[in-house]
Amino acid sequence: MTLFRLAGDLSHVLAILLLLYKIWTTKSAAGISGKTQLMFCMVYVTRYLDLFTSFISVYNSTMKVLFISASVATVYLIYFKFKATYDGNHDTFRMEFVIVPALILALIWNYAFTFFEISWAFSIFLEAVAILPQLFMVTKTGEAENITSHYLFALGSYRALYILNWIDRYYFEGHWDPIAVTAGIVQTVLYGDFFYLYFTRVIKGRKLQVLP
Amino acid sequence: DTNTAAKDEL
Repeated sequence: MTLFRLAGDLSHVLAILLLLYKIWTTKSAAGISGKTQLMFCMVYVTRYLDLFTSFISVYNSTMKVLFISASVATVYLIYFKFKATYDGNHDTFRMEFVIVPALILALIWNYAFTFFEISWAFSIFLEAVAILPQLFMVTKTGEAENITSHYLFALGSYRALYILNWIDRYYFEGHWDPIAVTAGIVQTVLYGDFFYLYFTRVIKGRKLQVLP
Repeated sequence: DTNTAAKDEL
């Protein structure tokens, strides 16, 4: 495992825990897109179907269980426990606009036309765009709380670090996974505007505000 | 090849 990959995974874990911490301590899901979290939950479940069929390492299995359980917990907190605080009226992105194309693409572009491989490819494609409802919500409300900004930064960094890992693996191992790399680049590019605002505003101690 | 066998990445 490359250092970039490890840093990426840790950044991913940090993002998930930051979000849970924010919702739990403030007892509020305000400013968080339930739709993005629901889609991330779908991403983990459809990707880690191999959890019980192919063992890779303790690290691998632990992370998979962590991602699925933390994601289910996040969705539960948003839609059940702190439902009253969830800004459903600002979370207006239509999920079918990304779920349907991800599914169609997975049926066309996969490594084998089997249930597991199509489910895996769907998961990779959906992950690339699952953040859109959240970014749309930040744009719509015009701002994000600092901890939400840190969450988005950690989440965006995760796939950006994976890109460095893929470059490293291509050079040193000759390993290359075209589906993951393509989706990973799209995913990272979507965070472009956000990264810019994060560095120019949040790092300088200001709140993240989107200009009208 | 390795793509369908074991996906070591998360």
